[in-house]
Amino acid sequence: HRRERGKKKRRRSKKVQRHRKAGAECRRHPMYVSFNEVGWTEWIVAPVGYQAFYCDGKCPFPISDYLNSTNHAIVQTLVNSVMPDRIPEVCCVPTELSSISMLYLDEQNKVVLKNYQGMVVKACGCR
Amino acid sequence: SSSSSSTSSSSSVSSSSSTSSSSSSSSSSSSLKVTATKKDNFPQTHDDLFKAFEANLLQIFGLKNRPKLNEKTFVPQYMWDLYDSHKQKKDPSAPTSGRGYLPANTVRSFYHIDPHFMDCTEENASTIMFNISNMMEEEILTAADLRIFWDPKFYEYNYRGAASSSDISIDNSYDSNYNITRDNNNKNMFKKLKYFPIRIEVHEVISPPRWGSSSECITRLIDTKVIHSNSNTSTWVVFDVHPAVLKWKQTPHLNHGLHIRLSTATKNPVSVQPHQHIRLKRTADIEQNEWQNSRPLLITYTDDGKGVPLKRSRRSAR
Repeated sequence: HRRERGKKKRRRSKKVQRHRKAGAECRRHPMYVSFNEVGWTEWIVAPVGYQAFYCDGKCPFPISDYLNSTNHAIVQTLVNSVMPDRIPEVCCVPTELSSISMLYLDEQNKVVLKNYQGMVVKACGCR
Repeated sequence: SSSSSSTSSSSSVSSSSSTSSSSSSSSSSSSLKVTATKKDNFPQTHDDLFKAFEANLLQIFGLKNRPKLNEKTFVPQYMWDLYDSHKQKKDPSAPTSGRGYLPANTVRSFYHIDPHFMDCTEENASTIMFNISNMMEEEILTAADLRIFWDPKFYEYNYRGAASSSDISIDNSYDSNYNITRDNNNKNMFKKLKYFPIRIEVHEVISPPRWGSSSECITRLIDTKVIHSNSNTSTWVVFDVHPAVLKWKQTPHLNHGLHIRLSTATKNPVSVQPHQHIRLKRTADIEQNEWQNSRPLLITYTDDGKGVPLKRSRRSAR
């Protein structure tokens, strides 16, 4: 019975380790940009803020498929594993961005609705 | 910063060479100055960083400075609806007229202003102007809509009031289907009057009348719509005014406004206060909020070549 308990404990600890390791991998993190905090809601009517997200984490070899790595990123990772002092690791960067619509007042107090591209991170990857 | 640093380094070199005798000392002093100028370019404090960030963001927005608002600006309900439709990623064409437009990523709204010239004196007509000077030159105008509010309740109310006062005669020269005799009672009169089709014509003012002269307005018909007042729901009537707005954008001094003319579809003049059911001018009994949500509105669709277009998707075929 004790042996079985010990085995279960080891399995759990391995699972936790895996999760922690996965947490350090490149992924999307929340980053809320509040226009209210900087006093821009006087002229930005809507939204009062938006979730922009950011990318952070490591890109260890082998790079997972969901990280949208390029062939070059794989090669760079390989070379980095051989010569870590000379070649840096690949970067965790946004690979897919989406736009937001903003309703604001211009210099003549006219109401404008505009679509801005590349404002929200949709996916992160190793590039 | 590299170009500025290089120029500053060259100037510092020349100045230092003139003052100091040894070349080594001059080079060392120049390098020090270069590093100093480079550091100056970077934001030093949190405020500097914030200002630099704000300047970048305003540049993205196409603004030079943070807009200084003098008064409380009213945001039209139509713009809210449009914003909500884009936010929820629904069909952006829903609250618009449904005509096929070229892609655009900017939508601007304009309230009308009173014309600076003498109004085209004409019965059942009104002249309104729009200041579109905030539209950027590099933006391509893809569409422009004039939205006019139609309120059937007001229409009915005015006819009811007019009939009860019995001081306004009904013109017998109307279409035979709608002929009303004085012997009819008021109820029948309302029923028949309610279904009068009204034609709204939007003209571009080419040449306004001059002050103190009896010259007439020279106008050009842009769009026309016929309203059948058999529905009880108030609605917005949308007119395509793209040619006029495009002309004003290219040549602002030719902006003399729009002339809106009302008539019956039978080419006879409207007899009883036609301005009351079409909201072109503010009446004394209308609240500020109600007027802001029912006054004429010019909507322009422009594209600056950046970003995802706010295009109107077409309805799928059955």
